Order: sequence, then C-alpha cells, then structure tokens
Amino acid sequence: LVTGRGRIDESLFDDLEESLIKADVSVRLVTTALDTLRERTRTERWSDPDDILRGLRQTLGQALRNPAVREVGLATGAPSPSLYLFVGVNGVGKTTSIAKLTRRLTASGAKALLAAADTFRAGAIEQLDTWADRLDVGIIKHRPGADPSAVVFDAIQAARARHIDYVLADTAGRIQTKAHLMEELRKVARVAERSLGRRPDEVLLVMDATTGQNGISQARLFTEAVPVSGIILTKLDGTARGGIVLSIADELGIPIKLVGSGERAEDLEDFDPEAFIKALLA
Amino acid sequence: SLTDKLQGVFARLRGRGRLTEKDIDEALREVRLALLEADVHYRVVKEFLQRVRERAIGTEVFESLSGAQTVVRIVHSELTALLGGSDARVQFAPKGQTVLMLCGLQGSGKTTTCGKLAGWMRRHGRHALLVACDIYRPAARRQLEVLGEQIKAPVYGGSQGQSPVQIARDALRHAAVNGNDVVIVDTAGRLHIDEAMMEELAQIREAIQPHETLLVVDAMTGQDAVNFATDFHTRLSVSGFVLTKLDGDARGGAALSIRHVTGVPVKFVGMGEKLDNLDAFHPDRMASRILG
Ligand SMILES: Nc1nc2c(ncn2[C@@H]2O[C@H](COP(=O)(O)OP(=O)(O)OP(=O)(O)O)[C@@H](O)[C@H]2O)c(=O)[nH]1
Ligand SMILES: Nc1nc2c(ncn2[C@@H]2O[C@H](COP(=O)(O)OP(=O)(O)OP(=O)(O)O)[C@@H](O)[C@H]2O)c(=O)[nH]1
Ligand SMILES: [Mg+2]
Ligand SMILES: [Mg+2]
Repeated sequence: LVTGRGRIDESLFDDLEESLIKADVSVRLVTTALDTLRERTRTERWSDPDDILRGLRQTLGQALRNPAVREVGLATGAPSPSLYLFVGVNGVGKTTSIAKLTRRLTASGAKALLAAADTFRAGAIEQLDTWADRLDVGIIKHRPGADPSAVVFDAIQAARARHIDYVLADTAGRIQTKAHLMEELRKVARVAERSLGRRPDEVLLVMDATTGQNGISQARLFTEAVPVSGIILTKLDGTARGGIVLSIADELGIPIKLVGSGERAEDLEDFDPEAFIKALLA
Repeated sequence: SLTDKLQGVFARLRGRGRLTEKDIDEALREVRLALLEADVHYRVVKEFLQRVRERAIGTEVFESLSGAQTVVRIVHSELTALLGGSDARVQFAPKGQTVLMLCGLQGSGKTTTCGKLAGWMRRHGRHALLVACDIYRPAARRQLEVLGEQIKAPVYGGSQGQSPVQIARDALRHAAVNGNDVVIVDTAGRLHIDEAMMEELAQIREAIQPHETLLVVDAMTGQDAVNFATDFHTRLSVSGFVLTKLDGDARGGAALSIRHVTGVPVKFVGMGEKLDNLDAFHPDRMASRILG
C-alpha cells in the first residue's frame, strides 16, 4: 500500500481512506483512525510512510484489543453436554460452520450431537443430516415445521443420556428486524437454558465477510435477543475483507472467534487479529 | 434522514440568495456519507457526486431556504435515473423454450429465487422446469425439489454422476419432451476468483445458451459487490441482476454500484423467504431506500 511512496501527504491519507472503506470498515472508524494518524504525524514528527502504516495497524488493532474481545477460545460447561447455538441472517454459513466445528471437536476425540433446529427452510434438515453422515456423528431431527425449541430440548436430553460432550444446534436464517423471528430465537435460547441449567455455552453469530454496514445492525439486534458470545466470520476466502467486524468489536465488544475460509469441513481457522488487519490493508 | 442533515448544513448558510460552490461541496459531504453508509462503492460515490455537483451548480434559481430539498431532489432523481433507464423486463424467446440461468456467490439466494421465478412464470401463463445443476452443496437438489413441490413446478436433476453441464443439456431435451416453455437453471454458489468453477459456469452457459443470465446478489453486500459483479459479467455477459433479502434493513447501495459499473439492470428483487416474495424492481423506491 505505501510501497514506493517517499513521503507522508494528503494523497497518502486519501489512498488509505479508500482502501479501508473498500474493505467495509465503517466511515466513522476510518475517520477516527485517520484523524488519529494525522495528529500523531504532527506530534511524533513522522516523515516515513511506514510510520503511518504501523500506526494504522495499531489503531485498528485497538478495536480488537478490547479485553472481552481477546478471549478467542470456545467455552465449555459442566455438566456436559456443552451447547453451541448457531444464529445469523439467511445464507451466511451457519449450517456449514456447524459441520466445520463438529469436525474439529471430534478430531480431538470428543463426542458431538447435532440438533437440526432449522425446521423451516426447504432441505435444511437434509443438509445437516448429510453432514452428520459425513462426519459420523448423531443428529436429532423432527419433522419440517416442528418447534425448533423442541429439537434443541430433545438434543440436550439425548446428549445427556448418551454421554455426549457437545451439542451443536442449527437455527433457521432470519432477518434481524423481524420481531416474530427474533422472538422465536429468544424462545429457543430460553428453552435451551432451562434444559441445560445454564446459558448456552456459546451463542455463535455467523456473519458473511461480504456483508457491508448492515453487519452492525445484525450484531446489535441478535445480541439484544440472545446472549451472543462470539462471531464466526465466513467466506474470507473470497475478495471481501469483512472490515465491518472492527466496528462490531469496537462498539459492542463481541469477540471474533472463528473464521470460515472455504466450503469444506476442514476450512475453519481461529481468528488471527494481526493477519486480519494485515489483509485489510493489503 | 439525509434531508434533516442537509437542513442543518443549509441552516448554517442561511441568508444567502444563491448557493456557492463551497456550499454545494459542504452539502455533498453529507450526501457522500449517506451513500457510503448505504454500501455504495467508494469510486461509484465519487463519480456519482460529480454528476450531482454539475447539476447542482448548473441550477439557476437556488433559494437557500429550500436548498436542502433541492439537493435531495437532484440526488434522488440522479439515483433513480442511474438505477433505472434500461429494459428490466425478462427476455423471452420469440418462440420455443426460454432458458434462464441463475448464478452468484454462495448463499446469495439463487435456489430460493429459482423457486420464486417458477411461480412468477406460472402467474404469467408459462410452465417452468426447474433444473438442479448444483451437485456440490449437501442436499441442494433436495432443496430445489422441496421448492418445486411447494410451487408445483417439475424439477430435473439428471442422473447420479452427471456433470452440471450434462444435466443442463439433458434438461433442455427433457423440457421439450414435457412441454415446459421455460427452463430455470440453478447453479452452485461460487467465488468469482475460483477459476475452475467460473469455467464450469461458462461451459454450462455455452451448452444451454440462456436468454437470461441472472446474477443473484444479496442486498446486504458491501464494497465487494463491484469486484464479483464485474468478474461475473466479464466472464458470462450477465443480462440481469436479482437483488435478494430486501425485506431486511440493508440500504442496498450495492445495487447502484453494480448497475453503474456493468450497465446491467436489476430485473427482480427478493422481498422475503416465501416463494411469493419476488417483485419487480422499482428504481425510485430503491433510490429512496439507498438515501435512507
Ligand atoms: N467460500 C465459502 N463458502 C462458504 C463458507 N461458509 C459457508 N459457505 C457456503 O455458503 C453457502 C451457505 O451456507 P449455509 O451453511 O447453508 O448457510 P446458512 O447460514 O446455514 O444458510 P440458511 O440456513 O439458509 O440461512 C453454502 O454454499 C456454503 O458452502 C466459507 O467460509 N467460504
Ligand atoms: N429474508 C430473505 N431470505 C431470502 C431471500 N432469498 C433467499 N433467502 C434465504 O437466503 C438463504 C439462502 O438461500 P439459498 O436459495 O439457499 O441461496 P443459494 O444462493 O442457493 O445458496 P448456495 O447454493 O449455497 O450458493 C435461505 O435461508 C433463503 O431462505 C429473500 O429475498 N429474503
Ligand atoms: Mg442453514
Ligand atoms: Mg443454492
């Protein structure tokens, strides 16, 4: 980005603004970050564009340095099973992310059970069922149109009976501004909490890296409805940079825990803040 | 709203008879912010504001009392003109089969839109065949079959082991035999940077010569829209966009970006998950939505 530049001038700041906006970083955060850099250029007497780049990485990294945001590991609870609930708007990669996390958990020897609590969308149960077969794990499914809360309830009971370590529950995609759908989600979380005797160990908000400014609305409204504990940012193998998560971390303090980097079960990585910011500025 | 923000700008400039260039620039900063927050592409915003600026400065009578409304009116009309102004109707074959191919990134709403289009076709007196050319996603064919049952449209999925190109080609023959005058081909979601998958799509297109190649785009897409829309269009010559999930609160600025850089019109909008939630595209409504 700053290669071949001899000095710090307004055109450098214009280029940085363009790169950050094109990475879907919010205008508010871009303006704040660049104002900070302009100030530091003055007070620290910077003359080398590399200082700007380093300063920018620090400023953006600040959003991710929120203490709540830095705990990237997945929580577990006792007594088992640990429950991971997957939520998010339509088409972002919830079902596929369940498959990926299941593969990771079972690879380390743990036992997992899937809950097909998307009882609405065409082929949703069959899609998760196919993954259960491929991953050789059990699945609790009811009929299409059944109450999603009942599926999650049954899965928790079954996991206890079978001494299973993890229940991963799929939910239907839903637009965050649809009150009746968010109420349905609240009920799923309530029923799960009652059955588990504690909150779900993780409520993972799945977000698509191609999402623009609407991502903030998604994070805000899903967190208001259910205790979102982390974000899974998918489709980072595309050209979208997912910059909106910086604002989400900055304003809401939600940790980004995992990243989806493809469509296979093995395409799941831990979130790496340094690598993320580096890619943002590439 | 943008009008309120501009009222604030113009209130500070009160008492002047005519807007100066400096006043226009200050007003345009608010417009720029509104468009970027609506996910309009950085460069498209630049070019768009240039047009607005020329029109605003060229305007003769400029009462600063109604300056805010004037600027919003100019912006709204420029947006509407840019979003519209092209034939957004479906191109039907003059006789025989009409073939539509749907493509796009993963999760954008292609399969659901295929189901919706089959319903739309029936309401227009035509009989569509749905074709399941996604052989990769778990239970993709099953998803389309369920939608086909719901909308009462037949679904063709070829036989086990066939490639998407073979399935598509056989589907045309199947449609001819069964009296389907419209063939709607669903394809797997794919990245525009996945060379093998883009080549597959080009081959499907070559085999079936669609009358419509529809790129399905999620309304919440941000700045990346220009990247993939350009690539899909360059590779396949897209004839129309379908903008999905407009029942959410995403402003949908990606629509302006992709229309501006490719010249391709938005032909349909998805307004919900149910199969009757497919609407015609209204440029003026989209303009208001983008402006927030
Ligand atoms: N390239 C890429 N594709 C992904 C990734 N994660 C998911 N996908 C694809 O995105 C599409 C949607 O994934 P799903 O898992 O069905 O998404 P979902 O959120 O469960 O969708 P709904 O249940 O319909 O709301 C599928 O084609 C997946 O293969 C990722 O990290 N990279
Ligand atoms: N709210 C809303 N949801 C939609 C709309 N169109 C599609 N969806 C939902 O978006 C999700 C993804 O839709 P699909 O039709 O599976 O998307 P796709 O492009 O075929 O996905 P892949 O085949 O995996 O690439 C599903 O949950 C759909 O119900 C829409 O207009 N509004
Ligand atoms: Mg799903
Ligand atoms: Mg599909």
